[in-house]
Amino acid sequence: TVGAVALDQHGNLAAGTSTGGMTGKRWGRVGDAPVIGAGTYADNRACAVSATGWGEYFLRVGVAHEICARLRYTIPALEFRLHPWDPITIKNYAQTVADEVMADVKDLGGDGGVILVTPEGHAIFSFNTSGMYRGRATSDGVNEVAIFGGEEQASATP
Amino acid sequence: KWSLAIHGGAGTLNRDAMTPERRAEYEAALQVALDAGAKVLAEGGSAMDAVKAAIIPMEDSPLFNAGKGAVFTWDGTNELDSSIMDGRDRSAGAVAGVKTVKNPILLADSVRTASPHVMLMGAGAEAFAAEQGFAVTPPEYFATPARAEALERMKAQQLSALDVDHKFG
Repeated sequence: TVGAVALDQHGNLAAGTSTGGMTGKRWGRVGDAPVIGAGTYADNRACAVSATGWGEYFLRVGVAHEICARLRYTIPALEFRLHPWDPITIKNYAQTVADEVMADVKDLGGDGGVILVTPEGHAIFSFNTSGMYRGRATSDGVNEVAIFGGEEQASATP
Repeated sequence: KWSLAIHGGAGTLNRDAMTPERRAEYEAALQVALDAGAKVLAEGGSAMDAVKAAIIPMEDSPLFNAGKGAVFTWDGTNELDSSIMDGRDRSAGAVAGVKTVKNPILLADSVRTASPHVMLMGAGAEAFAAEQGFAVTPPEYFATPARAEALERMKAQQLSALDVDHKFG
């Protein structure tokens, strides 16, 4: 699976995901990537998300929309737009939301991760598999590679 | 101000298979994708165009499980799924089970812009693609030896689709 999320100079967000699915899949199985809300979501009021991983769990959690919904409702409630937080704090809050939703996926037994970009331009990674080293982000003057810090897996897949 | 993030899948890392050389291949391919999207944004292009620009090189690379290099189904075919969404108006398009479209992300975007629907699947999606002028790509284009071997290994070990080693996403 591959994906991208972007914020442009006009303040607009977009998300896309593309996949070949799962080796040996049958019965017309469809995973998370093409399901809007589960693996892909973009809303200028919240964020843009692209997911990858064991799609059945992303469908059950509604990962991409869940992250956007939490950010859309919580951040205005915290009035950060009226009284802007320190940018690091905003980034940390978005990271916490992404991590919480991915923890929900892990609790159900699913592996995978998400990338997201906020309207403020923060690029967030939250993965629970070792494939995370393949996540990258860039913006004006910033180019970072996210590295997964552990070897644990939620699922029993090899 | 602009920002872009990409991923190349979250599959399980197989330490034996992921040599430093192979890792360098993946990182180089990711950089190509990142640069393609970043160029669009740096020049003032839209987030939607940047997302497509970043995903197309990964769909075209045999390294990733999307487009060329997609994994095989149980029946030995390559079925592609893709979706895209615009944060401006929450317009969205998606396709599932497509077998003959080189860049499914572009077809997903056509579903978004040229149909009243959000998600099309299988033969219907391919008929829509033909109407939209997408070239028919032969199945051989998507097949790669590594993915074929993964399917054979899975069948030989009598694993289920959920057991197979999908280390490259």
